[in-house]
Amino acid sequence: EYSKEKKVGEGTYAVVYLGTKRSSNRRIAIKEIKTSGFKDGLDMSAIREVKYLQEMQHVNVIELVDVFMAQNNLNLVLEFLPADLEMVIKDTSILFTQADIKSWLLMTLRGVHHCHRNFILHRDLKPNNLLLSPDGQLKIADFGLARNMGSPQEFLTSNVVTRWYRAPELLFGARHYTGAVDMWSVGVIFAELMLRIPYLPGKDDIDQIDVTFRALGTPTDKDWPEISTFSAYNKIQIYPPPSREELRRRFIAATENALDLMSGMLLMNPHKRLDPIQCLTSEYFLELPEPTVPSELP
Amino acid sequence: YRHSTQYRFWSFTPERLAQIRSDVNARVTTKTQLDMKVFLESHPNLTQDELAAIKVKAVPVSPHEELLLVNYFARMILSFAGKMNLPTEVAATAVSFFRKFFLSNSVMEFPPKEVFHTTLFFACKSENYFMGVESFAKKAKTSADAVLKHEFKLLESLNFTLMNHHPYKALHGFFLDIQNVLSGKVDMKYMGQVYTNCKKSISDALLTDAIYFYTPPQITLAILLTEDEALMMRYMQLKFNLNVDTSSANGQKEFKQEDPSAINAERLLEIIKSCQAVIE
Amino acid sequence: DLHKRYVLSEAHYEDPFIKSLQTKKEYIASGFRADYVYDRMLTEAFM
Repeated sequence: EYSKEKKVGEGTYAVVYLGTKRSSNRRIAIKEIKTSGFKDGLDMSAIREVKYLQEMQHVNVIELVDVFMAQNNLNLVLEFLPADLEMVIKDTSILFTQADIKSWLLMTLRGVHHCHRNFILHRDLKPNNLLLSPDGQLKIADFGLARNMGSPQEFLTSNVVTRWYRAPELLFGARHYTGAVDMWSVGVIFAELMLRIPYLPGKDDIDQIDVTFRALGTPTDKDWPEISTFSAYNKIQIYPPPSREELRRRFIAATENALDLMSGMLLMNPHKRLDPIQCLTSEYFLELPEPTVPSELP
Repeated sequence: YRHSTQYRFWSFTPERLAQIRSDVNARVTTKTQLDMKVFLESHPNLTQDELAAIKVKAVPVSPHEELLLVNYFARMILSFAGKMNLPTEVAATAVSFFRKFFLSNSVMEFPPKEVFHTTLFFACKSENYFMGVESFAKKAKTSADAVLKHEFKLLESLNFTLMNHHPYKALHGFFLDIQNVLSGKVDMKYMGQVYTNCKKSISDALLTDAIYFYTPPQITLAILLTEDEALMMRYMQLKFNLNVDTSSANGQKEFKQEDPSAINAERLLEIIKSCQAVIE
Repeated sequence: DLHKRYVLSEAHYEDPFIKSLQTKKEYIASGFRADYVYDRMLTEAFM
């Protein structure tokens, strides 16, 4: 039923091919999961991709078309998505407008909302995991780090999310975090779309804390109760939060509502950070310009 | 829930489920008999006693015997998971995987004992309770190879669907909603005891076919009905606008619906009672 | 369904286990939210 025509990528636990679904002649991507050499059997990332993608059907989440075994390898058949947001941001020959940014952010938030209402945390949101379909739809992909929102007594690992997009509570080693960590990542992606360069590019985990607080101010117990209980907290530099004026200068093309939304997603205290519904219903999506229709996006 | 794979791939009518099991058994019985025929032809000089023994002993198990064997080992999984101190949801997922495995495979081709540890280990991975296969094998007093041997076959037999909605969370949800709907009328200490009893009953219910016929909330309400009928009926009346019309002729409690747009409470009650019967 | 079949009213819930977690420093600092837990359990009950 499926052909593998061209190898397009290789990761730690999978090789990705382009192919075709014969019965419908549909272009597809096949993620062939390597199985040899994993002493603990099937890799956790593969299990997570299968487990969570099977439960979700949403225009802004990558579609798992099929799963099959062949030559003792596990194959995930995914929809074919030729581009991602990182490519678009980096390619300076592509001009994009505030309306384009609004459209990509809207689709990202819809996808994240669908994950969260299914109580699924993605835990690795970043531009190159936001893929773009030929008709312009943005789709969240790579659920290799996803997991169910923890049961209350569970200890989650804090070593998740690619560093530049990692929320402060994770940088401090939190074990009982929520979907707020995904919202932080979306906030950083929003900033990057407006700046067209990475917003918080830390060199390593320690530097990441410093870069984050230098840009957004060091949180205190006042605005984030109990933050001082994190052991790493005592060793950090104290920076003042940026004034509104400074933010305006940094994001010159952003409207007041855009700055409010971005600041809401980048609130230090995860308790107060905006959730997907608050973002989707924010003033930013009600003011002009309207989000670009996906099929007209660059 | 209707989008979930649990609903789409793993809910059956009783008839359909019986059919699935007898089809699996028939397929493997045929295969077993063929193997037997080949064996006898390739061993022409068996003695009469041996032939008689084969005739009596080498008889394929019936669907009912398969079911008893599978349920026996499923129960063992629960108690074994308890000894290994695995979380309740992990144990429940292991039971779910184990029983589903034998909806497309027969005990005559995969000895339940061999699949036992694989489902437990795979459930740990699937429920984010990861432990290395070596340490698992040591705790389970088996070998890593034995644990991993059927992992692929298990994943394939599960139709690559791993998400389980167990009734435990629904129980917690009703525990909260009852406090809201019956606010001030429930004794919290007593509710705590009801909660604990229901949790234990849910683990038992996972061993029955109710999980294929009903949704997790329906199973939970059925168990609550068994645990404390008065509490459950009060909750139903207030929650689903049931008014108990005691004036009916045959003295049976009849329920009339006030707000037709809400859940059809009479229908729900019927379902819960039939679910209760299956579990019992 | 647009209309959830429950009203999340934290004030009514006497849930000693969750309430104990809410007071733990590492839970507060992590951003633990009791209402998210309640919402999840109620969703599982009314799905």
